[in-house]
Amino acid sequence: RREAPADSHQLQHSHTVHVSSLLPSSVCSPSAKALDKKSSLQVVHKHGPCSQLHQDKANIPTHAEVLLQDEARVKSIHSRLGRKPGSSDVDETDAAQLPAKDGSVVGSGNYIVTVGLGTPKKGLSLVFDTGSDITWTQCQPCAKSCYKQRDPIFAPSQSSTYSNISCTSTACSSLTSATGNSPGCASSACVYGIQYGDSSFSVGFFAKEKLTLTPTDEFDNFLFGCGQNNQGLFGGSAGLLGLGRDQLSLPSQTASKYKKFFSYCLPSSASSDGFLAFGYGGGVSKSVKFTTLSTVSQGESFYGIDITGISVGGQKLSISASLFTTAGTIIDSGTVITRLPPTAYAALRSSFRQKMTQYPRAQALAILDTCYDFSKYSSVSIPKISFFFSGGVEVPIDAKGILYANSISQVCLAFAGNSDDTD
Amino acid sequence: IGIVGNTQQQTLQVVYDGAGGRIGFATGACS
Repeated sequence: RREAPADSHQLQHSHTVHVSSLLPSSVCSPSAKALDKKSSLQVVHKHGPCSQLHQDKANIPTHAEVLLQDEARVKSIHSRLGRKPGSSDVDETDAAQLPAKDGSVVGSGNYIVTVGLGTPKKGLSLVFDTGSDITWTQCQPCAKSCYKQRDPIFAPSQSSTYSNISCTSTACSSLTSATGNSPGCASSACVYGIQYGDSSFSVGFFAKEKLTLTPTDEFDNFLFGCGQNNQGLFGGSAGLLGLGRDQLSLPSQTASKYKKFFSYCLPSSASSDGFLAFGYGGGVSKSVKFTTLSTVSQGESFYGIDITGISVGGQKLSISASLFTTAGTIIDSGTVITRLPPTAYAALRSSFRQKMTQYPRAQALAILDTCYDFSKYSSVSIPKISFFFSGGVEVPIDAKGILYANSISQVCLAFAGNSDDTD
Repeated sequence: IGIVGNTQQQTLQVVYDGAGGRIGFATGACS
């Protein structure tokens, strides 16, 4: 097997990647360092060996399926930005027949944290998602439908701190902005509904309950969805933890303690772990560089950021900053592959390909069109990529974030383009 | 709209300061 050639220029502007490191191990190797364990939750990849859900191997999607589901998530984000809030009402009958066009977001390349709900508390593995707001879990008696999950399904009747929210409350009304759907009402109880771009959905009672994030951090009267009709690609998780910017999101509901401040490290591979930490005391690196949050029109609950440029192999791409501001950009923990305006992606791809001509190309993988066969190499050299954000913040992307490996013979540039520069 | 996905966020500490209206990135902080 060949090794990547190295000279001083390459060392400065490229990553040397051991090909064997591109695929996750079959055993869990925890490595995350949360600076303050008290306010931190462990983060694991939903389908990796560090996750309890991993034991259900029969339901692990292929990489091609992950990428197709990721495309559904991106389409649903675009759809959500292009419609008026509350443009559809929640109805359980309708929910089962939702077309894959509307609603919020889900996806399959997601990360899991375990929180406690109820009194006595029950542990629930939830997908954590900065791209949505409402937190929900499947609830007994699953009046209409529950998918298979790893944890026991939450039973409100066995908790002393559970109660439904009234239809006439302001909390019920606030579901419209959090879910994009007007709430329903059943026997005076508020009914929420959230649907996803891949036709997954959850409908149930909007309720309040004690939420336990860490042994020391408990929150009474946390508003959440108690799902009675849940269907879709949730992969054995018990539901979603909404970390968006809406008033019903977890950061907003816990703002009195955490001041809407949280951070995370995602695992660098599916066989490793990361953390999700809340509050200033959660531990933030001294080397952190901040850029200003921006607001996305018709998508106020998303975290908007302003990209000003991209460099590949130390060379700034000759694309106008206005290309990025035309459509805007968000950061999302639930989308797998970064999407760029097509003109920006074309420039990135062209530069990357020029710097990778020594490696044989491989077949495209779903939305990833620039793939290589590394099977004859023990290590490879790939160009470094940096994002530049407003305020002059340069963020170098780790080698793990540049490539997406289906197998050693099919390793792809992990970026994709939107269909239109104005998307 | 463009989206920065989770593949590109690996090994970065991503810091959300909703009250301060800013978002931060730190390299080398995760392991």
